[in-house]
Amino acid sequence: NEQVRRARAECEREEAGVSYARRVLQGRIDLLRVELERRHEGGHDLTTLLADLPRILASDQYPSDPLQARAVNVSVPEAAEVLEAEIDEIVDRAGLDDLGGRDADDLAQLIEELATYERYLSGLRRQLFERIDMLRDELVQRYKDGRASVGDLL
Amino acid sequence: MDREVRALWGRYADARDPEVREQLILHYAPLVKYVAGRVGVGMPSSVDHADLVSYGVFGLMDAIEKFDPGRGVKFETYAVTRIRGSIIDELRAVDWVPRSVRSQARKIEAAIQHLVHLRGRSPTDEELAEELDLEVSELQDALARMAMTSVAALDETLHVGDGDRIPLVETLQDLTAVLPEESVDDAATKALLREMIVRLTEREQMVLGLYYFEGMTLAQVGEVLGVTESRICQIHTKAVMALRVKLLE
Ligand SMILES: Nc1nc2c(ncn2[C@@H]2O[C@@H]3COP(=O)(O)O[C@H]4[C@@H](O)[C@H](n5cnc6c(=O)[nH]c(N)nc65)O[C@@H]4COP(=O)(O)O[C@H]3[C@H]2O)c(=O)[nH]1
Ligand SMILES: Nc1nc2c(ncn2[C@@H]2O[C@@H]3COP(=O)(O)O[C@H]4[C@@H](O)[C@H](n5cnc6c(=O)[nH]c(N)nc65)O[C@@H]4COP(=O)(O)O[C@H]3[C@H]2O)c(=O)[nH]1
Repeated sequence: NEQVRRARAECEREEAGVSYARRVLQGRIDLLRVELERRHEGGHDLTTLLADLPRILASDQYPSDPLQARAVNVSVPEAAEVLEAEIDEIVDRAGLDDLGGRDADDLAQLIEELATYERYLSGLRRQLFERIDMLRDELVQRYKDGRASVGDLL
Repeated sequence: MDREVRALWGRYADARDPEVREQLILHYAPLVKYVAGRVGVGMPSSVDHADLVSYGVFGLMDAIEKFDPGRGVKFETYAVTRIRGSIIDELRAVDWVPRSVRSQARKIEAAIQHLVHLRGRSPTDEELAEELDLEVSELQDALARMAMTSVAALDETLHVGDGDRIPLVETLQDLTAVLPEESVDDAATKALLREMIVRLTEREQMVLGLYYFEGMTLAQVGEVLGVTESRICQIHTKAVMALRVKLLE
């Protein structure tokens, strides 16, 4: 049991980092997309963007169901640091100096690069879920036939 | 931190310029997507996720205002704590758990506390219903209505001392790990939790194990145990209440 748990804990540690970097990157992409849209419409007002944050950042959420809930913790995982550094590098390489001065084409290019990286993170995340859920199912089987119990965890 | 942001913090430190502040909020706003996404897990469907984001943005503004770069803490780490706290505080202010459900939960917890003292173990549904002068079906209906599946539901009731909350989820998930940098309080909390978990019913232990230690969804735990959806919610809620009662002693 120990071995299976350790393998899964390692995957979960990595997944926590990937999921964190993924959600933060998704938020960033969606904000840049709204900014690009506004650029094309000619207006560029930061304050209205801030007022729209709830709509932009909760865009993909649908009503939750307590039965589909999973125990989650809310923290900044260490494993995210490496990924965040890679994302920062993409942004730095785009060479845009500040939010106001970005050229629309450069901005569109940056969004595309970030979206490619987001798809990479989502793919990594799916693979980690597959592995985590496989290791978990192995443990659950052992709960069912008595080879594992909560007691051995305490 | 990319170059652009470091420059923003530098300008904000020199002069609290509202426009620089807005750019900082915009830069770190994605953190709110992460926190609101996770605090939103397991919430009743009546809670609007966009509201969680707007509560979280308040917390982010607060974090930017109060952040002291000299302290050597990463801003993201500081901000995530403040954003989460702000969402939970704002939820409580709008009474996201109806008062009637909240007061009923308190009665049930008081009854659990009494029976745990009396018998040294978690009560069965029948014992608890009798103590509360309810039919077992009435008790089970009440428990099914109190889904303790979200961070906010688990988090908010554990106000201890001067306002620091014990994140029950983290503590439970960490129960099996020995953390080097554990504080005395955390170690004490874990000891209490371990002591209580072994006094729960067999089935409650299994639910806690599969949900907190093995990372399953409640629906998946219900499938493994072969119980209905509302029954798994009840077992989970009652097990969490027994743990909370222990921690609040
Ligand atoms: N309940 C739940 N469902 C999940 C979760 N993760 C993935 N899914 C489901 O699986 C689909 C594919 O996810 P993906 O491969 O990560 O692929 C995702 C991801 O690459 C990206 N994406 C997801 N959310 C956002 C977002 O808010 N902003 C941006 N820019 N991209 C997003 O778009 C793709 C499609 O997203 P969806 O249409 O939402 O479709 C999602 C969603 O239905 C989860 O943690 N919880
Ligand atoms: N072992 C395992 N773990 C899983 C699986 N799906 C998600 N998780 C993990 O469980 C957390 C909560 O997922 P959720 O309840 O669906 O709650 C999700 C969901 O409501 C939403 N979300 C995330 N990605 C997507 C997406 O692509 N599309 C949609 N529509 N919603 C998403 O944000 C919330 C938080 O997402 P995260 O921070 O990524 O945190 C996720 C992720 O770390 C899975 O199939 N197996």
